[in-house]
Amino acid sequence: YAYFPGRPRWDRAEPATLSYALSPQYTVGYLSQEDVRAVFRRSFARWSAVIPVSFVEAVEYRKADIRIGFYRGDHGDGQPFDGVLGVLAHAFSPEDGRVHFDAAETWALDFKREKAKVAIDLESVATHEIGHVLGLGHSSVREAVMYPRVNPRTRKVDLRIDDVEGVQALYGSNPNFRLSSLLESESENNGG
Amino acid sequence: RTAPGTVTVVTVDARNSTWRDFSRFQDAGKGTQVDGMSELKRYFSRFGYLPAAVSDFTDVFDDDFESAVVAFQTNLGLDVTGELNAETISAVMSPRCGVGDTPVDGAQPLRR
Repeated sequence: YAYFPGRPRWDRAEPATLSYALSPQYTVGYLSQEDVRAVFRRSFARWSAVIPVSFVEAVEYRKADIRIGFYRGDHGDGQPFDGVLGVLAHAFSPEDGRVHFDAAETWALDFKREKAKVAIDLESVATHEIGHVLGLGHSSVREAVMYPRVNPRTRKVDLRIDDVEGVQALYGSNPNFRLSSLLESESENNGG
Repeated sequence: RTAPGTVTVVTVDARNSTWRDFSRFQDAGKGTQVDGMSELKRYFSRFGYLPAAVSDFTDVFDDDFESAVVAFQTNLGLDVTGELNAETISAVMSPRCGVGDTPVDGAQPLRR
């Protein structure tokens, strides 16, 4: 795992709570807002399960700590999106809170419903970008959520030990989290 | 009209239209000059492997570019060869996150 220069993190009194919101304006029309909100609820929950930070959906977008939107091309932050595939999304280091997805992608919530060969799993990328929001850089461990590449029609949402150790070094461990259960899970995934 | 019995095969290359062109650099080695390699250098610059300050990249596979390729291969867990082999070019052309790969501040990837 790796961090941004200076190891920035959200510096909040414990128990830390961060608010997030989806832009009401910058959306993708073919996805239901309720489904997208559910994706982000699950994505944030994965991180809050391992660190003593909780996430709540804000009522007002502009006042949220973490602001999520879908943008096309040059959207004013100096990092224009490039159309289908290429760069899929980006996020900013703590405590900026901006998370941007390329609206030109074919974002999928369920590959059984979305048949496009270029479909990208929204939940996988959301979980990855939240890692950046929390302060993690890219990992060189291919199985890690924080690995920078993702292939179309591929789902990778479960945090791996590399992700967990990285984020816990920044925020500490959630008292309810058991590393042994994650080790067992990874061991099973690796064929024992 | 499509004639009866004709099968139309549509192949979708799951890669960005710009990055797809990078396949022509496969197997280019140090010291070679290939038209358009400056674009590939810009890609490496964008993700932190070459200095962003250099705007006029050449098309020559030079020492700095070899170091960038080595760093890229190391960061992405690829075989470290310093060459633009098939695995490396495939990794370059894959869809990815827009955050740079080398913002690390002394933190080394943890190996277990």
